[in-house]
Amino acid sequence: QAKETPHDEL
Amino acid sequence: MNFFRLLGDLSHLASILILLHKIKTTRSCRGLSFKTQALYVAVFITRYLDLTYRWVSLYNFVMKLFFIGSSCATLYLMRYKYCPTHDPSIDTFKIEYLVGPCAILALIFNYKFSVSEVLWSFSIFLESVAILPQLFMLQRTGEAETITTHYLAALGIYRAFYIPNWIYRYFTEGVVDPIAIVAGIAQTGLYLDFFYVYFTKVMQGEKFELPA
Repeated sequence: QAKETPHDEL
Repeated sequence: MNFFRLLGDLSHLASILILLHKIKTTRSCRGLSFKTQALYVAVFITRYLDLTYRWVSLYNFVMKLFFIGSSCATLYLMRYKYCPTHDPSIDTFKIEYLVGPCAILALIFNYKFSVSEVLWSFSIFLESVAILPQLFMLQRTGEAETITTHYLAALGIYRAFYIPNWIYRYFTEGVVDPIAIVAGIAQTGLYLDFFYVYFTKVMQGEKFELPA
């Protein structure tokens, strides 16, 4: 199952 | 943070510095697509809205500010300071064909149907195709200044470095970001023709020229 995407990339 | 992502970010940073250097030293934005640069402003602003409400790290914060600031500065330089050197008659790609489909894709493919998440998806999709007006222009003129090709190469390589980063993150952290991965692979794919000419000609000291 997918983790919540943290959007920690640029 | 891992080695590949750092290399990617540094490459991205380098591309912008090369771009600004080109504009400043040649006092011209000849050969650059204003439309592509405008799309990057849209990409950075829609993606980095989270600057205002989420703290990731100092690195992340500074880079985001730099990308928004430098893309706006580039647009300013092209629009006002070196405006006469920009030739709109060859920068004719219709960006509606990019923005519209990206907006639709973002509404369909997103991690959560919220304003910030849809805008984030939109920025990822838009970034993957934002270079098209520039490549289209290059195709039309058939040649480019060497410094401009260095800019494009650094910009293209940046997303390519993210691909091993995603593979690495999958194995070490179990993180998978399918939207970014698919768009990132597509984005890198758009550069393949350019890379071919860049590595076989420009890196050998020849001028960037497309076969007629």
